[in-house]
Formats: sequence, C-alpha cells, structure tokens
Amino acid sequence: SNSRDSHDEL
Amino acid sequence: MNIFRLVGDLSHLLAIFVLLLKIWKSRSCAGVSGKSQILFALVFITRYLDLFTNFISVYNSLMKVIFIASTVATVYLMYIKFKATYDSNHDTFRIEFLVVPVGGLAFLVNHDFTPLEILWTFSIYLESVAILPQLFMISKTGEAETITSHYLFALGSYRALYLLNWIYRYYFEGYFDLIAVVAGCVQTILYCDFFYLYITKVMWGKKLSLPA
Repeated sequence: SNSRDSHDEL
Repeated sequence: MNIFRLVGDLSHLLAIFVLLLKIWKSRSCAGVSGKSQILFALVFITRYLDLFTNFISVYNSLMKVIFIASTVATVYLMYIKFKATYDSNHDTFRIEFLVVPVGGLAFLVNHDFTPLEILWTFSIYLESVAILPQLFMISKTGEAETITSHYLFALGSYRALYLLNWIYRYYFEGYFDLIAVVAGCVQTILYCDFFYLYITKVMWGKKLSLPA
C-alpha cells in the first residue's frame, strides 16, 4: 500500500 | 468505499451545508470563526489539486468540487457579503502560528518529496488543527449557538468516522497511511472536549455554554 492509495479519500 | 467512509463524507458535507445555511438564513456569521473557514478553504484547495491530474471517480471529483466551492462560498459570505456581522473581535487566533509550523512539517515528513505530495501532506496536517480558531473563539465568548454546535458535531464526527474507516481498511484491505492516521487522531482528539459538552448539554436541549 503506497501513499497514492490514500488519495481516493477526501 | 465502506460504510464508515461514506457516512463520514456525508457528515462532512452536512457540516459545511449546515454552516452555509445558518449564515444564509440568519444573514449573519456571528459566532463563526472566519479564520477557521479560511484554513479549511486552504485545506481543500491544496489537497484537491489532483482534480486536474488524477481522475478517481465521479463521486470523488464531485465531492472535491463541492467541498472547495462551498467553503469558498462560506469565506465569501463572511468576509464580503455579511462582513458587518463578522465577530472579528473574538476571532483573534493567529493562524500563522498554525500555517508556518504545519508547512515546515509537511516539507520534513511526507511520503514523497514532490510538489503535489507536499501540498497534500500540508493539507492533511493543516486540517487536523484548522478548527482551533473556532474552538478558541468559543472559549473566549464562553458559548456557542446551537446550530454552530451541530456544525461542529458533524464536522468532528467526520474524522472520527474516518478513523473507523482506517481500522476497517487496515484489517480488510491491508491499507495503512501513517500520516493520515496520526493527523486524523490529532484532529479527533481536539474535538473530545467539545463532544463531551455536546452530548451532555446540546443533545438535551440546552445551549452550549462553558463553565465560568
């Protein structure tokens, strides 16, 4: 899990 | 998407619209911290720059646009349209004391040293403390209108629900973002005192007033 995954969150 | 995140997002949306509607209907922004609203506008603008670079879903893009537009609208109502009702004497928190350290921290502690990533990190850190001018204002005046309490409760609940979302995602998706989780914990902890007052007073029909 990289940081990019979090960017689907608001 | 899980239930915690969805309800969290809806709670966030509700908070912003409760505040907008309160200001619009009463034609007044008394008791609301313009400084917190400026910080939230800054949070959304710096976080959602990826609107232009990274498409995730219609839901995602739509929510981002709504969050930016509604918060900018709140700032407009407070500082331009209903400026005469803005209680600036009580809104004295120095926001540079938040923005500068948070900016420095975003440069030092991030996932990736790129402009968009640093701005995203800045936004996450800033969001965690952006409510402080509002809480400071309430502590100065010693009270908050009931509608303002509802706004704060919905806004605080949103990040608390995100914490549940992160626990869920950790167990079921193996997903974990330390920066978001730590900032989310800080953000939720800042509301604890308020949550206590909200549950023990506002939910029982009393106005939120601080003990003298």
